[in-house]
Amino acid sequence: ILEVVDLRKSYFLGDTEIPILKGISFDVYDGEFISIVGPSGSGKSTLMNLLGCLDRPTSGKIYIRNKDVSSMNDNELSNLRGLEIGFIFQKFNLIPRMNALENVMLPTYANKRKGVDAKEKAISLLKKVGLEDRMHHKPNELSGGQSQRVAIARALINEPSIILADEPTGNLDTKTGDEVMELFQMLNKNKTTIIMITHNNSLAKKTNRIIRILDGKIDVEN
Amino acid sequence: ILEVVDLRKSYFLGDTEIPILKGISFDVYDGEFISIVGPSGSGKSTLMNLLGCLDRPTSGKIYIRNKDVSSMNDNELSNLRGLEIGFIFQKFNLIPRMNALENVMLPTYANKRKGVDAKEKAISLLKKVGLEDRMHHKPNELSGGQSQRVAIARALINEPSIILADEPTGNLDTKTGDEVMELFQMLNKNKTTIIMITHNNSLAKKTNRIIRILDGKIDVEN
Ligand SMILES: Nc1ncnc2c1ncn2[C@@H]1O[C@H](COP(=O)(O)OP(=O)(O)OP(=O)(O)O)[C@@H](O)[C@H]1O
Ligand SMILES: Nc1ncnc2c1ncn2[C@@H]1O[C@H](COP(=O)(O)OP(=O)(O)OP(=O)(O)O)[C@@H](O)[C@H]1O
Ligand SMILES: [Mg+2]
Ligand SMILES: [Mg+2]
Repeated sequence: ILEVVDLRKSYFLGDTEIPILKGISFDVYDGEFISIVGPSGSGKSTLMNLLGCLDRPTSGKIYIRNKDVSSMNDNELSNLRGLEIGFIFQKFNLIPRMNALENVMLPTYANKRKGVDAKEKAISLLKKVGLEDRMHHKPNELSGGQSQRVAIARALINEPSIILADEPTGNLDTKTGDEVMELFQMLNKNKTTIIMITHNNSLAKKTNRIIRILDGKIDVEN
Repeated sequence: ILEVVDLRKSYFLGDTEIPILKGISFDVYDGEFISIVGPSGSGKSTLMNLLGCLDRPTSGKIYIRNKDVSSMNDNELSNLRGLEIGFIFQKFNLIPRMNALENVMLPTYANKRKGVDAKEKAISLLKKVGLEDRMHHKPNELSGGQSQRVAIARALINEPSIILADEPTGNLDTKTGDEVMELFQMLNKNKTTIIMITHNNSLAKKTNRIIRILDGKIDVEN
């Protein structure tokens, strides 16, 4: 479902080039649940942003369902980001002036699955992540782990076929983190492809495959 | 060094009272390294903000070195927050327009240890957390775990006698997290009292004592 070919990404501070991804290639098959692991600063979030079409590579190719992402038109990209891919950000990226329910419903304004009642679905997702009694709290009225769970619910509202989760349990206790993992495993059973960055080795071991990033390159694929 | 007596904290949304801390009492002795654990949303960060004098309790008392925090004057509070206590926030709270080095030096502008060269100490701390080559990056040019490490270095610059660390390793891989833990253990050997909120049970086990918060109350102290 996803093919990455010799992906490279550098940042440029002034005219200094800082290479972050130095030639990454791998495939992800439909319905897989894979983990991306590696040291802090190794390039995992950078890779995720490219897969989610939120950023462009310096060079290299990304194919989603055999279509070259760099040759997609605006409509196709908007459909991809809004409906096909659900993105859970490492820093959550919640809207401060909206409450949890409004934040979860936000992706449905631009793109909506036919026949899905956005508000009902949002409430059901917030219940699933244990936030039933925090629905009307704004982000600054939520704990770190509660904000993280709002970000998770928001990524799922349009029933995406691909979930990109950047460290989705970093602020959660073990029990709550396991509940999120169970939710992911249930979605994966229903054919959702999941790519999860995690620092939690015990969670990574529960996935189909682990891709290790080391200093901007793939270290081990097993 | 720290005494908490029947601490209560509620938030008020409109005129609905939401009790968060429901009567917490415990002591922390000079030079201890204690962990605070508990489910997401149980009140740990709320408790930490009260200990760090960044917020006021609804009722109850906090004594630091036998002095009632609520009866301190502005000078004493400023000295406490600026020099005695080092706070590592769950959300980092870095200044976006300043780079890592400037962020780490920030606490020295209002309060400074005599005879400490702020810039030298900041550089040394950034090296200790592995950010030697990221000193001039701003927060949006840093990875999640790198930002977390800048927040750690910043909390240490004034050589506080009490460190309050709210989930300091949530965005770090195991190896980098262990390095941060070693830094804490070294400071603790040198008589620094450390109170650390963590979701990582293996790190909590390395500390002197674990205080578990459950639904706003102390569950187990062992
Ligand atoms: N300003 C606020 N108004 C209303 N409720 C709030 C406010 N701030 C926090 N809360 C609530 O207080 C409770 C405790 O929050 P706190 O941040 O202390 O939890 P925590 O134990 O640190 O959780 P986590 O492990 O997820 O970081 C949460 O249920 C949260 O929704
Ligand atoms: N805008 C930018 N300009 C310069 N360097 C950047 C920028 N954004 C990120 N970086 C650098 O890119 C590298 C990789 O960042 P990335 O966020 O992908 O790491 P990561 O593997 O997700 O780390 P973590 O586990 O800490 O979240 C880091 O060394 C970071 O300093
Ligand atoms: Mg990251
Ligand atoms: Mg917290």
